Amino acid sequence: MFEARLVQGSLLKKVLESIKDLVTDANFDCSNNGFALQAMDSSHVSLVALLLRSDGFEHYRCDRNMTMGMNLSNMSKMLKCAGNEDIITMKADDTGDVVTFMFESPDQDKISDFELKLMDIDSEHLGIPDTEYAATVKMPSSEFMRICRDLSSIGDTVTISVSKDGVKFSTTGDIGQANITCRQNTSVDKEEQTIIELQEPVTLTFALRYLNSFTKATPLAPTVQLQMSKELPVVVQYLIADMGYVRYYLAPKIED
Amino acid sequence: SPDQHDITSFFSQR
Repeated sequence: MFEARLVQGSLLKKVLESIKDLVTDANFDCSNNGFALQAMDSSHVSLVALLLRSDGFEHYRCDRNMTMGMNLSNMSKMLKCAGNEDIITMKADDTGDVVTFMFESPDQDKISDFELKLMDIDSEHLGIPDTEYAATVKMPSSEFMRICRDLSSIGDTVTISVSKDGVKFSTTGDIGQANITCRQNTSVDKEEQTIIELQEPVTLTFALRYLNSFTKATPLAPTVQLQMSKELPVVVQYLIADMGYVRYYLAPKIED
Repeated sequence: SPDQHDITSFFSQR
């Protein structure tokens, strides 16, 4: 059987909010390593990879590897019924066709269980190699969210250029154009820093619609990491403290 | 859309 208890249940609620707009149905892979997911959006332009490591749960048991197919919108409906302070436990039998979410209030005076029907989902699993990227940018996740939101009111795509001077986000639309440059800044608190690690300057263009969707993960982490190489998907990573990560991969636009 | 790469073209099928 599979059983995973998370005292900070709000984390699971936030994880789901970070992926449900991008992906409709997804297979969760349960193993001794943890609770993981890899899924693409319906247009196959982006991919999300999630890992919640087993040692991040207060209790974790997985007798054999299992795949649990879920409709993320329905899973979200159930997790929204958990209070932000609730402890959440997920349970499933090896042969079962349901997963149970149990919510316990912090005072243990309210216990709820919600049973979600599992589904068979045909999904491709892609092998993602470890790559050395030409540029890595770490910046406040709220700042990245703000930039993506602001630029999407001007244009549909953003060109991200990383150089030793900083990271520049540019867009063009019918009403005009916009450029936002964030310079490396290590003189402030760690969570407010912008740090650029550069092997070589890189410029890529992406659809803002997807980047905006990725920023739904902002509540999970104070900083976001962008990794870019020429003609490769950008990796947008949010680290979940002591547990794992949500990583998004977005294919670049084809240059004219 | 046609001006957009398919993400699967960058990664190997497992």
